[in-house]
Amino acid sequence: EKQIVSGVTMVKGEAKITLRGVKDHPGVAASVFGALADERIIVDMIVQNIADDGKTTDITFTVPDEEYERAIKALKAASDRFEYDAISGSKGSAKISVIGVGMRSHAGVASSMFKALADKGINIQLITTSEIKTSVLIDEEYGELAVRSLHSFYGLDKEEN
Amino acid sequence: EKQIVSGVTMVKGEAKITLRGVKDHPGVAASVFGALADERIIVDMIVQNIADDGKTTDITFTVPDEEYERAIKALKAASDRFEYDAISGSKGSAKISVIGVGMRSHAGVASSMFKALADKGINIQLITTSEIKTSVLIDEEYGELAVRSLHSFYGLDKEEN
Ligand SMILES: C[C@@H](O)[C@H](N)C(=O)O
Ligand SMILES: C[C@@H](O)[C@H](N)C(=O)O
Repeated sequence: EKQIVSGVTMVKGEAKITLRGVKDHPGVAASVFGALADERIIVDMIVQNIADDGKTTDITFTVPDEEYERAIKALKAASDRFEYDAISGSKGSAKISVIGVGMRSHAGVASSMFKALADKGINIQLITTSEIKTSVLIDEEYGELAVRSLHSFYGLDKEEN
Repeated sequence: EKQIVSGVTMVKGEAKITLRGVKDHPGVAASVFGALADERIIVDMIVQNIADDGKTTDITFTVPDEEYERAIKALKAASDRFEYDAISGSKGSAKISVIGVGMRSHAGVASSMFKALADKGINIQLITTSEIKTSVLIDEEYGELAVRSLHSFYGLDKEEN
């Protein structure tokens, strides 16, 4: 899978915000992001997993660190539009992405990315993928180490690339 | 945001598999996808949200319907490599993606996609995003309706596109 990966990127200063226990009904996600759009909040990653009990699930999204307080305020102000159990979050994460055509068909690329981070003791907080990119959220203090480890694992740091 | 969206795609026949209660330690995600890579299982979407209690979280991934049984078997055979509380899943989902440059900065694009689906009573099972694409998993029987609704919402069905 080394030849499949063409690049590694990092975005630091990402804040993560999680809405715990939203109802798994049509319209809930629209209300949450509608409230953020009304305040013109810049949203980067959005992750929602399958509801465990078929009734409620959690929605996480990331914003630039400097939008964190405004985003939390926008959600709290809109709590009449959707129900949730709690809001949690923090600043200071980094999004690390591995890019490569053909990622989708290779569980090997994802597992090697996760292994290269695990070997450095880096914990993966969040995962999201598309056909050509796998992104994870980690503590930003591990950002440079993560990028270096992935570059060297995928042989991207060689001169004759 | 209508001019930002350039296309809507659908992939039917996706099976979703969720590992409930995996440990939130470095190395766990690598073991899970390492076990799938060993069996050369084709993985499409991968979604993991922030651990609620800092201890455990759930990991969901999708495979083509015809790989579902093999993927479940590979996970069960590898249960000595990682702990989990339960495995759940089902076949017959569709991945619906909205594509557009500049998505990242617009909570409006995401909320409008979610609203167009909500208006048809379509429940969103899973969400994952990248900078240029927002993807959701829905019940595949709503697939054509979802694509038609999104095409018409974003004005992509007009001749003079
Ligand atoms: C949780 C949320 O995604 C809900 N299922 C919806 O469709 O809006
Ligand atoms: C849950 C899993 O992602 C774990 N945090 C890891 O780093 O592997």
